[in-house]
Amino acid sequence: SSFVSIGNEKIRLTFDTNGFLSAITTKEMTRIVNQEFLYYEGAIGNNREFRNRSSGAYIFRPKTDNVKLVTTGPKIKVYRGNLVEEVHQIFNEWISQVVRVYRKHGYAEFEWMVGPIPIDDGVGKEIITRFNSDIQSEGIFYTDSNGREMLKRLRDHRDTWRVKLLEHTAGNYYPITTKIALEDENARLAILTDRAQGGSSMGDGSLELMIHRRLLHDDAFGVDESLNETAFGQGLVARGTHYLILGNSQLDQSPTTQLLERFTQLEKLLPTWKFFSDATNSSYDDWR
Amino acid sequence: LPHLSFFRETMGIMQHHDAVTGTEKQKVAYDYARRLNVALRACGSNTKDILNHLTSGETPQTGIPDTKKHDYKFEFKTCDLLNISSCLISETSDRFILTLYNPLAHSTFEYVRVPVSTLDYIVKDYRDVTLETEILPIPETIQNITFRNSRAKYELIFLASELPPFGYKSYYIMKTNKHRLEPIPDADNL
Repeated sequence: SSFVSIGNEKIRLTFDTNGFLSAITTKEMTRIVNQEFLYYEGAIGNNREFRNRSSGAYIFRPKTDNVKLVTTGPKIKVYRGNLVEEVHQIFNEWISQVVRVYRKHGYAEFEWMVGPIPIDDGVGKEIITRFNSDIQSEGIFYTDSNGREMLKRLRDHRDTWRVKLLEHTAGNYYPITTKIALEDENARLAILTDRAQGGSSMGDGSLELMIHRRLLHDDAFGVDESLNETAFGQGLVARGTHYLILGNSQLDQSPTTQLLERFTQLEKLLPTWKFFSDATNSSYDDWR
Repeated sequence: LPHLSFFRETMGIMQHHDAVTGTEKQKVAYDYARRLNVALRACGSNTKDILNHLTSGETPQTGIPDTKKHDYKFEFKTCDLLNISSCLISETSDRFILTLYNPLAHSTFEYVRVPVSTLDYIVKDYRDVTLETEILPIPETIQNITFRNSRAKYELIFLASELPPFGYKSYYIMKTNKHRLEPIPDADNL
């Protein structure tokens, strides 16, 4: 009875008693999907050795492959209206999110806000959002190249040589310009981004995207500065949106999911230009 | 043309690999931001002129005035801080116009979110139709951002539909005296 859900007739998101997303229902299916914020600790290296450099502006190099939890239970508030239903989540003092579904949209929006990332403990942090689902993707996921062709990726694999990854996490990260997706025989899950990010699928059914980083050491590739941006004396705050689309997979010969992804991609990357005009001196009739 | 050229040159600089990936030095990052800001403001005057031509009934290409031509000129300003739910015009004006230009080659619709300081607004389109609206609070985590200097506590949401391809639509938004209730979250919040 404590489960909370928001949505419309096309898509419905359910949140568990801890305040986390737990399932998504579409017209065709219900799938277990959860989402959480995690972080990798940036490696501190010895920049004189090529194989032991710090994580920095050029390279993502976590100290270990283990991710750290941000919180075990976000505080949530649910707002419902005629046009949109929203869940406002507060994960901690520096991570919050609004999850929303508009009445006519077949996808969900995740508007995250991260920062200023605390560094009082002297540890650089690289924050990710991770979506875990029960889709049996078997190590395969898809990332785009400049918003055009989707490229097939297989975890711990390179197409043209036999690879042995010494850095399991970083070695599986790929540039995501606008989309990352995975699927099995029945279902397909895609996340669209509003900006280029790094991303991966570190487990079957799982998609993750790096949304903010604050690091304390230079990686010795040339910039000669640590990636530790500040404004007004504090670390930067980043705000952005992910769009989640769940539907039938292409293996199911149904193009509907990818059509929705493509149209949503266009509308989000080329949104309307907004112009504001003060109309204090113009009545509605004058303006008309 | 000088405005457009400045923007073109800036976009040329933005294609340097350090600008694309963010591996530039911090002071260079500041300079990129400054250039983009100047370029956007410069081209803002171009878009303002074009939109004033279009809305006055004059065809910009031919300059032939329409019989319905009028003399109203509007500012058509962009709000750079919409990404932190802040816009000086919408949060301080009792009446303002929002113009949406659709850059897509197909008709589209969009749920528009406008930052406002109070609850009581109505939105009308050009056919004198009052649109359905919703007001939701801007999360406190955003309102409390240190450098966010904004009166906006809410976002006014409405559906802008049938936006024509490569075309625009305007909406008249005004405060009313009708009292609207504060948005209340569900009772089953955790």
